[in-house]
Amino acid sequence: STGKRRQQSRNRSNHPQEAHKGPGHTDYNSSDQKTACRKHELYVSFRELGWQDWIIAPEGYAANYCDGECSFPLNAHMNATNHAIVQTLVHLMNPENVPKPCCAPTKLHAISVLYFDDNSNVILKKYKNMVVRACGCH
Amino acid sequence: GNLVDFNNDLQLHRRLRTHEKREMQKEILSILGLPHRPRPHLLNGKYNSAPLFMLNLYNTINSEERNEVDGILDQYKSMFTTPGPPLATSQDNAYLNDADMVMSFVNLVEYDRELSPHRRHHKEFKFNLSQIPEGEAVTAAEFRIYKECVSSTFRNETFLLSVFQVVGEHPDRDADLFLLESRHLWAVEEGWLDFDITATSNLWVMSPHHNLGLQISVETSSGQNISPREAGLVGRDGALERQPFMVAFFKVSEVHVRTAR
Repeated sequence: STGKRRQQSRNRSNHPQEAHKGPGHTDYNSSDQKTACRKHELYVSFRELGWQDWIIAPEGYAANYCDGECSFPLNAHMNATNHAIVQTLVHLMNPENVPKPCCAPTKLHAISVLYFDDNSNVILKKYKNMVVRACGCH
Repeated sequence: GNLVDFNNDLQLHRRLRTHEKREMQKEILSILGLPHRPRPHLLNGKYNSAPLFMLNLYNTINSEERNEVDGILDQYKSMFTTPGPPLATSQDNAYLNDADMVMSFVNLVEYDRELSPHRRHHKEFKFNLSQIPEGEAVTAAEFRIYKECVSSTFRNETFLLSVFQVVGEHPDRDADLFLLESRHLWAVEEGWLDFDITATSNLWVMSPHHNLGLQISVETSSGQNISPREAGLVGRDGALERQPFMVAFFKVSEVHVRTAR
């Protein structure tokens, strides 16, 4: 019931202890939470790769990645496609043959990279889908 | 290390082994669509007008995330003591909104060739467009040259600056030129001049053997040919951040398919 959920949500936000949990937090038990599909932070440093002589900017970028389990209940805070729900049901009925849905990016973001080529010409290129903004079950 | 996972309990914060680093480099190069790591011969190239112009464009598109890049930009900008780095115009910003890639090209002409007496004041410019990634189409291109204020003999003069595309070269006579644009300039005016060379660039990209460069000439109002330097136009002997260069805006015309490795 959406009405009931809205009520719960209101109660939760009024609870002082919940203030530290951040956006999108839900009350699954801690072991579920650890393995649930979510975005992980991952910074790719061009400087550490020893490329500062040809990549002018940026110094690196937060690429991020998705990892975790996609199993019932598909966490309310996370994007799950309709098909992911069907996939989960079929997996539950036939776990040997049908895999669980995949934990994958649902929102991607572009970055621009400024670099020299072999002729010392400078290239500014927009690379689409470089940064994972959000993860979900597909 | 290269990989820092802030939230995961396992913490992947460690230095990559040499072969891991090499693999990582290979993967990131593949993501960037580059066959190998570029090895630019920079010397003074880093402090040239073209990289500065590009940094300005980079700054424009990253203005929302300005805080993250300010460190790098400040680092570059602090290298320059003289004023007048090339700034992007509103026209450039319009091109930029529609572009997937922007590329600046440095002038490759290092020494003036001896031209005929009739053209002894002409200046030549050449640009290497051979490394444009496949599938990129030129949507706009500009030739940019800086003009300083003239304070000598020609102070009250008006100049006629002409930009030509070299369409044919001959061993025994002058090159064939095609006039791209002529523009009147005041002796006292100062700043970047940009000339639209979109059609020329498209031709150069499609038929590299037609890329014979550009020439410029300057005449006074009385029709006297003078050296571009006398008209305040900055050449190779001028300040690095005011060197002439070419910039081209590209739009991806093909879907880039990464090959399986």
